[in-house]
Amino acid sequence: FYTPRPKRPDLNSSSQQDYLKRFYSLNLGDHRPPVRSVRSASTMEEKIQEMQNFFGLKETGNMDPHTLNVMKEARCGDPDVDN
Amino acid sequence: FAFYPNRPKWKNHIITYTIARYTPDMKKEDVEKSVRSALKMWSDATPLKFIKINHRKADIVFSFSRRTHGDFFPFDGPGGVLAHAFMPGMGMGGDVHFDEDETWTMTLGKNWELNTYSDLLSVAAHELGHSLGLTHSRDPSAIMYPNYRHQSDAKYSLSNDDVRGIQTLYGGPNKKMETQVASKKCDLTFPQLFDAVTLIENEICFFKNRYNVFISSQIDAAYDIPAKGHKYWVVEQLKMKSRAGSIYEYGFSSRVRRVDAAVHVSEYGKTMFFVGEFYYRYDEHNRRMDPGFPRLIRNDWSGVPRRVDAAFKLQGSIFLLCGTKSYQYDFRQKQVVNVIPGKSWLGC
Repeated sequence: FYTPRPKRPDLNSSSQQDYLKRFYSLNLGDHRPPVRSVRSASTMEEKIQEMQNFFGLKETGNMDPHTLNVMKEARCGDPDVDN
Repeated sequence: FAFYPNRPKWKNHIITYTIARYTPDMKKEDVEKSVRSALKMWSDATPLKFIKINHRKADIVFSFSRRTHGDFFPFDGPGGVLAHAFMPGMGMGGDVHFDEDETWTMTLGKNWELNTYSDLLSVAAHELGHSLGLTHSRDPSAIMYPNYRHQSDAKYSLSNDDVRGIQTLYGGPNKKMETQVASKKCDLTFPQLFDAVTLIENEICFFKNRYNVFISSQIDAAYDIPAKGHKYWVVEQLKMKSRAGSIYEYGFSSRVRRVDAAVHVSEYGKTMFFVGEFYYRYDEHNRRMDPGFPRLIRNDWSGVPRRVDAAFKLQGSIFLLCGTKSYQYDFRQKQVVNVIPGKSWLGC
């Protein structure tokens, strides 16, 4: 069975990534270095915009306070897209 | 609103559910009440009927678990994700899992230190949307919005978006069914229209075979004893209140095998029982049959046919239902004052 990875110290960025993986099918795994860091930053930005679009937020592509607040709210565990 | 790919939904409109594991945070009956209320929100908007069974093979299985719990979606501890559910289908399809690491309550409320909504009704209502075939809605007023709705005061109900979504899958509530039943009751062509009639609070309740029809009207509460064969039951608020009793406790002769009708006349403290062509008079105060009974109906009930199928009291008159007619009998004038077609009681 999948065992939950212990949350890393920089909770915010990893929990943000977990959120986008779980609810917006963020997949950072398939890039080979050194492309990874550039490509994954843009993938991350796309997924943040997708989430902002779903919740009717301004699509800045970065973790502004509004976006973080929505992420922290109690929610359903089912994905928002590609369900 | 949105659907899963290929729009999976339940083919059968009667959907079974069971609660496999409860939370220690709430009384069992409160969990069941919250789940029932959540189910009612969806059944009120569709032709769906939900039946609770005590079997894990139910279509929808509700359970409370923490962290890894047998599917590939472990929960995340207090806060964050409170529950998830699966789209309609076999096995785990339709099932609803609640995160036991939350503190579950029946009322709408915020668990401040965890900053999480933990009221079971709103979470169950959302997850049931998934169980029935809806995915997340972008409409913040919808129950299917990913973050549980902040409805601390407004009555919790489906939004238009939820209703449009679920009715796209299943259609609206069975208006047709109601008219079908209505037309069916008017098609009654039995020679004996009713088996029995009684009053339950403000409603006249007609019994025929396995049907019973409630007619509400402005009536005085009255009391009748619908009797079947040689047994009778006392019913209170439609819950069987007593074990089956024997009619012979009332003093009927052993030859009597069934009572056709009964009606209580509170002005005299008497209850009339009609058996074939005879009738008995029972004194409720002394709790025994009056002497000199049984007597022939036709000798004492002028204008009433030889046999009675059902009887009840309404606004000072006794109504005796015989065959397809009902006879309004004024027990002060001791005569029939009106004859009404039996079906008219059903609005036909």
